[in-house]
Amino acid sequence: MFEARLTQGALLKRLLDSVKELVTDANFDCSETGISLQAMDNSHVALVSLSLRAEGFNPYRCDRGFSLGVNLNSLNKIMKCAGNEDVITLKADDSSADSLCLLFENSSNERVSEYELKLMDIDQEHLSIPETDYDATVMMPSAEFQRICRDLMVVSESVTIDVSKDEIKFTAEGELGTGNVKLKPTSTIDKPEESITIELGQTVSLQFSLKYLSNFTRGTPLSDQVMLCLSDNMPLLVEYKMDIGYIRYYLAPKVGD
Amino acid sequence: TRSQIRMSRYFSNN
Repeated sequence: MFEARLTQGALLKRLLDSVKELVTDANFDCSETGISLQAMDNSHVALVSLSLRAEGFNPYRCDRGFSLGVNLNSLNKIMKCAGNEDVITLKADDSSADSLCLLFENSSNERVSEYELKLMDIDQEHLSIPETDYDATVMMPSAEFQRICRDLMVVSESVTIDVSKDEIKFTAEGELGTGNVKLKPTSTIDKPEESITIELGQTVSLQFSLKYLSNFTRGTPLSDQVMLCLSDNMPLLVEYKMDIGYIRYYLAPKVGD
Repeated sequence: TRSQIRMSRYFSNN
């Protein structure tokens, strides 16, 4: 038996919103420790990894590990039937899970709705992602990162990210001209959500597709801050941390000529 | 033009 009840149901809506543009089908891997998801986009150059700890649910019950194969478009349609303040419970039979039960309860418990989502077999590649010491780790307001991606898309479909000890610079070059945004580290003790920090082992300069990066910024509502981790010749890591876990996006850099 | 390499070239298969 699998059961996971999330008091803050709106979080599940936001999470789905942050994944569904990148991936259409995905396995939710359920275990004693929580729920995780790893999936790549069609071209296999971007990867999303989601982790939700069991402690974030009340209650959480999972007797043995199993996977829920879900079409995210279908799940999204059903999730639209949940109110923003609803408590959401996910239920499935772990021995023969061919459907996922979703229970939406309003705060006064007067209205309960129940939906069953048909599950599917999804045969997906699963990559092992090692813990990495990145050359550069940047924390910045998530809304700022979203704005930079949106603004620079006016100029080009690619952005070069340069990180040095005292600034992170985003540069775009296109047919109409060029644009860049530079941010310096700031620490605002009274407003930590607005601070920018740079941890640097060595300077990095990497180019990425803005289409993917702006897709990743769908995670913005999940966290005030975003973490960007860069190393030469490695995929960029974009992480949004939540109380209950995290969502991590990886993107292969543009290489060659 | 510059292009992206598939993720499986960076991370190994489980």
